[in-house]
Order: sequence, then structure tokens, then C-alpha cells
Amino acid sequence: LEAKFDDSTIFKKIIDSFKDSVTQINFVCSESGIEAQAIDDSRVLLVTVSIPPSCFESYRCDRPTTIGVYLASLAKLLKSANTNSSLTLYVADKPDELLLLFEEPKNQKSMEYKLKLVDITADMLEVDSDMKSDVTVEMSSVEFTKTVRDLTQLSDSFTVSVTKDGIVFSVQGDTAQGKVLLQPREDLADESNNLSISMSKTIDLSFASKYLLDIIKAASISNKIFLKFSDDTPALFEFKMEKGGGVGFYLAPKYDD
Amino acid sequence: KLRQSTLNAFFNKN
Repeated sequence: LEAKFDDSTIFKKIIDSFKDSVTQINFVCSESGIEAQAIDDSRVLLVTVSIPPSCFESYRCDRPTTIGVYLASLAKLLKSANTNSSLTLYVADKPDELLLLFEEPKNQKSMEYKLKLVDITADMLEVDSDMKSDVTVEMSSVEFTKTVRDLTQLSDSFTVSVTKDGIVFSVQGDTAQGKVLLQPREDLADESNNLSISMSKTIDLSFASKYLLDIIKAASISNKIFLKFSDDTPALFEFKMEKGGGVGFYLAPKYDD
Repeated sequence: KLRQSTLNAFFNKN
């Protein structure tokens, strides 16, 4: 594998977006890019990552390779990333380490790190990326982040309901309750503020607040978030990158006992 | 009282 990001912070943002959700991950590299999936220890949150060749300045993968890494270690190396530096990932044919080369031609500087790869025997879940959903919402990731931060302070459960009137996020704590209603809008001046809802039926789902606080860490990937809900199935929270690919989170709902 | 489900119940293992 030889894959070069013209801006090293792209890869840093991707890794930082889920490094607190899962501890390790297998990156599966092929001609069609880098794909990964990891599930958290409690088996409630699943992270999917897609970095197609369009995200790179140059991308080459001569034969399919799996790169297993501890995310905490990789994240440490990526602290060196900045917008002035490119980052090339190299993996040899017999992979036992990942080489990261940061280059800042302007400053006549280069940095090289090596990361030991790990053998991860993770069972993969079969996720249908075309999974039909009853409700799809596209909204500002900034707005979503603020709403999650504000409401999750009040309760460890976070409820989402969508009707034709809009999307309602609500929490019911022991001492306080809160509710945020957002209605579809079109902001011609700044389309990242748009909110659109397409739905075939209403939904009402509850999730554990702590996972939502993990998910919003990915908001730096995109100023938009796509939410997909169906009754009694995991929800999908997806951040798509400008150049293709992105990071998605499948979150299992909570049920009335 | 809400009970947390897991993803196993929804996705097949590969």
C-alpha cells in the first residue's frame, strides 16, 4: 500500500472521530480504497469507515492487505498532523508495520513514524449499507452536536422522534426534562444549515446518551450529518466527506422493558 | 425503564 493524503489532518480527523468509541480496528485495503468496521466492547455501537481513492492525492494498493492497529497508538502518531503537511501511508507486502511519512516541503521538514501492526480477530457484522429506513434526516452537524451536548446533560437516555412537523430530540431526567424541535428549513445563504426530512412513517426511538456523545466527536469530518431511522432497528449516524467516503455509526436502540 | 439492545440481534455475523 502507498497512499498519500495531500493534507495529513484528513486522516487525523477520521481516526480521532472514532478512537474513543472502539479500541482497535482492521483497515482492509484494496484497489477500491480503505474500508474498516469495528464494534465497541458492549456491542451497542458499530463504526464503519470508508476512504476511497478519491480522498487521496495518490493511491496505490497492489494486493489486498489488512492493517490491524490499536487506535490509541495511531492517534498518538497523528498528533503530528497539520494542514501544511502531507501524509503517506506505506505498508510492505508482508505487513508487520505501518509507516507514516509526514512531509512539509515548504519547511523542508519530514517526519517518519512506524507503527507495529496487530493481529485482530474481530468478528465482522454483516451490515447492509443499502438498508432501507423509514426516516432520513439531513441536518447541520454543528446543530446536532449542540443539541446532543445540551440534552444529554439531563439524562442517560436520549429520545428521537420524527413526525411530519419535524424532528424532536428529548430527554427526561429525574429532576429536569428537555426538548428540542427542529423543523425543515432551507437557508439559501448557507446550505449547511439546511434541514430536510424524508419519511415513510413516524419513528420514536431512544438511545443511550453516552454513545451519542461519542458519535458527535466525528462532526469535524463534515458540516452535515445524515440520520437514518427505522422502528426497532439500529439507527445510522453518518458523516460524509467532501471527497467521498466517510464515517458511519450504527447504534442499537433502547427498549421499553 | 429502558433496556439496552445490542447490535447482534440485528446483524448477521460474518
